[in-house]
Amino acid sequence: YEGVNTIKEMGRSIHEIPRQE
Amino acid sequence: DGCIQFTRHAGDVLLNFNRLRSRNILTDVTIQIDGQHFCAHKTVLVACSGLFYSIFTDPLKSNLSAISLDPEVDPDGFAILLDFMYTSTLTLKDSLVLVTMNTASYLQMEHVVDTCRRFIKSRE
Repeated sequence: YEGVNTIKEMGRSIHEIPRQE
Repeated sequence: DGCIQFTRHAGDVLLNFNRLRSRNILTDVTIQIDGQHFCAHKTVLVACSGLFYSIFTDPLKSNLSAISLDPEVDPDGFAILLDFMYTSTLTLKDSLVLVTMNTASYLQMEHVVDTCRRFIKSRE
């Protein structure tokens, strides 16, 4: 995908599983 | 047309896998070495180690939920490499780097072996 109108999102991409419930 | 590339996605996914491991969620195999037990996910082991790739892609062994490794394998070295698989960070303690390299060789993790070898050379 490099180069073809790629927008780089530096933030978190998915939820974070907690260390414990 | 274009796309959005989430640059930290791989790290976020791996961190979640490590959280699952630490909470024993969906872990599907126990690796036994010299009386020590390590719970893990077969998919992560297969993705990182040539040895586990050959074990778990063998139809006769893919359903095993416990694997005993050769007692020659050092549990401390294995623990360092298992953490590496789940964090991309390889702990290098002078006292354990040779053990780590030998264990990586046993697990068929050649890139780690090469890195350990270069590290040892740089310390000589």
